[in-house]
Amino acid sequence: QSPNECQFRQINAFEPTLRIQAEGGVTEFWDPYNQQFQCGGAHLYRHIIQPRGLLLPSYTNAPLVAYVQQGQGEFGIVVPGCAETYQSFQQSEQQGGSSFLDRHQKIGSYKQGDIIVFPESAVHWLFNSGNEQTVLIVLQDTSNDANQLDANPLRFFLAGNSQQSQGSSQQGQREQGRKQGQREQGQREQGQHGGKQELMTERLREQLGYNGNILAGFDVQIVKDALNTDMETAQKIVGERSQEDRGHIITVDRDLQLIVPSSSSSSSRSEEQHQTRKQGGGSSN
Amino acid sequence: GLEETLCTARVRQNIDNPRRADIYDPQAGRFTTLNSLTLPIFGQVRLSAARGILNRNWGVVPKWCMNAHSFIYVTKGSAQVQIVNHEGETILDQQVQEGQLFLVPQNFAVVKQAGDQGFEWVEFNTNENAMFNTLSGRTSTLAGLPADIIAASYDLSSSKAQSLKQNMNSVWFYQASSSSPWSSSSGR
Repeated sequence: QSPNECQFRQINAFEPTLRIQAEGGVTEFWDPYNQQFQCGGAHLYRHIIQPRGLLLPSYTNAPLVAYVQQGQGEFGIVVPGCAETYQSFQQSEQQGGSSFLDRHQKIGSYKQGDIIVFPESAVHWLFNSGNEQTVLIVLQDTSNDANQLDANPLRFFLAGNSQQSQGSSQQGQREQGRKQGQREQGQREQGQHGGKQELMTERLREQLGYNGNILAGFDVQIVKDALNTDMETAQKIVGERSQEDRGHIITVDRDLQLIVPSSSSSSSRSEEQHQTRKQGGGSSN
Repeated sequence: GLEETLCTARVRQNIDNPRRADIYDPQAGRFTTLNSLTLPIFGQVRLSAARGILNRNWGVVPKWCMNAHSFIYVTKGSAQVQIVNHEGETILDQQVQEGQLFLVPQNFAVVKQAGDQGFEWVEFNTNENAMFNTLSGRTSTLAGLPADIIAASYDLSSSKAQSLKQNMNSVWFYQASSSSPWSSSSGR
C-alpha cells in the first residue's frame, strides 16, 4: 500500500458488483479491488445456495467468518489430524454382527443467525438441506497473519471441473497458456467495446480459483496411484469425465446419507423429521 | 533476560539420523521434521525445517502446507514434481535434480515421486510449526469427508466413495504403479 492510500476522506456503501454463477447457486463479490475494502484488509462475498446445493469441498488462504442470513443445512470442516468421530454401522442379520457404513469427521448444522468460523487452509463444505435458499455473508481476512500469499481471497477447490482437465497436465498447461493469451487479447479488445463487468467476473473467477480443481493439476495416473483406486474413479476426481461445467456450487440429486446425531427431545417435530431423512441407518458419535 | 533465552538456546539439531524420523516406512522412505517443539529456537525465528528420503518408485501423496511456504533443496537423486495452484494449473511439472531448489507456495498442492536413484531433500518452511494436509491417505482430507459428500462432489456411487475411503491405507507415501508416467519402468 502507498503511504496515503488509506487516508479516508469519504466512505461509501457498496452493493456486490461481481457474480460467479454456478449450477446450485451463486457467489456475489464486493469488488475486491475497491480501495476502501483493500484498506480494511479483508474481502466480503455472499454465497446464495439453492436447496440441495452443495458448496464443493475447498479451502482458503485466510480464515473465514460467515453469517447465515437465511436458510439451514449442514456443513463440515476437515481438520488435519482429527479423528473421524462420526461413524455409522449397518446391522448384519445373517452374521449377527455389524459393519461400517461410513465414518467421517464431525459435521455441524447451521440455521439463520449463526456465525460460522472456517479456519484457513482447512477443507470445508456446505450443503443446503432446507427448503429455502441459503444466504451466507462471508468475510475472508486476507491480511491475517496466517496468509503468506497475496491479498486476494483465494479458494482452492478439491472437486469440480478445471480447464486443465481437458488434457494431460503439460499439454493442458501449454494449451492454457495459449488460451490465457487469447483471453487477454480478447479482454483488451472487448474492454474497449464494453462488457467490462463480464470480463471482470471472468477474471475474478480465474484469479480467485473458482474455476479450478487442484486435483486436475496432477497427472491422473498419479492421482490413481495415490488414492489406490481405479482409473475411472481417478478421472472423475480430476474432473476429466465430466462434460459440463457445473461450477463451484452443484445441485445434488440424491439423498445424502450424512451421519447426524439424533435431535434432543426439545427439538421441533420438523427438525426430527429432517434429521431422520438424512440419517439413514444407526449412528454413533 | 536475554542470557536466559537466546544466549543459551540450543541452535543445533541433527536431522539426518534415521532414528529421529517422524514418518517412516522401510520400503518407501522417511520424513523428519524440526520445528519449535523439537528445537525451540525455531519459535524465535518463526521458521522450521524438514528432511525427506524417498526410495525409488515411491511418492509422497498430494499435500499442501497450511501455514508456510516451503523452499525445497534436492540433496540427492531426482524426483518428478508437480505443483498445482488454486486455479488447478500445473505450475511446476518437471524432474528436479540434485542441487536444484524450488518453492512450494503456501496452500499450493504438491506431489513428489522419486526417480531411479531415489530422492532426498531438505526443506525450509516459513512457519515455526508447518502443518501439512494430505489429499489422500488414511488421515487425509478425503478420509475426513462423509462418503456421500465425496460421491456427490465427484459424481461417484456411494459404494464407490466408501471403497475409495477404505482403500486409502497409507498415510504419507504411495507406491507408483508400473503404468505411472513417472515410473522408472515406463521410460517417460
